[in-house]
Amino acid sequence: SGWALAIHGGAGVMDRETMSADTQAAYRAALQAALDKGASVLNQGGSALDAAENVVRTLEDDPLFNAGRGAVFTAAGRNELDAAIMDGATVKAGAVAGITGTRNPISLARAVMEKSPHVMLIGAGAETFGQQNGVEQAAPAWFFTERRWQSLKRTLAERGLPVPARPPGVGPEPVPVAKTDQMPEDRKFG
Amino acid sequence: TVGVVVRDRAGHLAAATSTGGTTAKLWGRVGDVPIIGAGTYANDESCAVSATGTGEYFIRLGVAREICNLVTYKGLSLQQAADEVIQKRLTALGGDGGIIAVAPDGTLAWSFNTSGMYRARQSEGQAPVIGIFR
Repeated sequence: SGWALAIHGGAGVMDRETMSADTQAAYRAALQAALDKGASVLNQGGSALDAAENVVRTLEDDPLFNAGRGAVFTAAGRNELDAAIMDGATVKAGAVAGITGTRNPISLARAVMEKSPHVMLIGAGAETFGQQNGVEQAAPAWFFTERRWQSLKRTLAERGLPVPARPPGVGPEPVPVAKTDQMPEDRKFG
Repeated sequence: TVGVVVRDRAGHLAAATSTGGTTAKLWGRVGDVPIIGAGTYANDESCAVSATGTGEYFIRLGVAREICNLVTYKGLSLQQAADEVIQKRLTALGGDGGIIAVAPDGTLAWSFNTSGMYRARQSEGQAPVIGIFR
C-alpha cells in the first residue's frame, strides 16, 4: 500500500573493467540523490506526478546525464531536448521535442499536459508556449559540458563532418582538454 | 536519457522521461522518449514504463505500451512482460536498451539487454537498490 519508484539514467555499453571507481561512485551518488528527492515528495503524501517531475528535474540538472544540463549535442552544435510525462490516474500526457532554451524540459512537458489542449508540442512553438506559461528558460551555456562537446567533435571527425562553433557563452576550448573530458562515451544509447 | 516511474500512496502511477537524444544527430531526429506508448507510458489500470535505448526500435515496437498490454491482456507479471519485450522482441529486432516499470500494486521491474543501465529503485520502508552493470 506504500509508495514505490524506480529510476534510470540511461542504458548502453558499460565496462566494469574500465569504468573508474570515482565514476561509479559519482553515478551512484546521483541516483541516490534522485531517489531521495522522489522519496521526500512521496513521504509527504505527494502525488506520483509531482514525484516524477521532481525526480527528473534533479536528473536534468545533473551534468552526468544525457538530459537537460549535460545533454549531448546535435551535429550543428546545439542541444535539442525531448521529454514526456504521463499521469496514470487520468491517462493525460504531455510531450515536447526539439527544445533548446528550456531549463527543465520535463516541466515544459507537464505544462503542455496541464495547460494546453494538446499532448505534444515541438520546437519553437513549444518554447513559446513555455515562455507564455512561466516555464523557466536557460541559455545554451547552461546545458554545455566540455565532455559532451569533445564527444561531438570525435563523432563528427569519424564521420568526416565539420565541427561547428562552440555555443555562445561557454568560452574557448581549454588547453589542454582535461582527460576526464576526453573519455569515450560510457554508454552508447539514450 | 533519464526516467522515472512512480506509484504514490493513493495507488496512482506516473512515468516521466527526458533526453538529449544521440550525439551528432541530424535533421531534427527524435527518438522514443516523447512518443507516448514508446518511451513513456502510464495507466493506473496496467502499469507505468520509462525507457532508454535506441529510440527507433522502441518507437517501432511501442515498447512502453506493449509491456502494459501484455500485463493487461495476457496476464503476464510485470517482470515477465518487461522481459518478453526487451529480452526477446527488442533483441530479436536488433535494438538495444532497457526499461523501468511499476505495477498498480507497487511491484517494480527493470529489464535491459545492454551491458549496463544506470538504475535505482526503492519501495516505502525498504532500502534502496542501485545498480550500473548487468
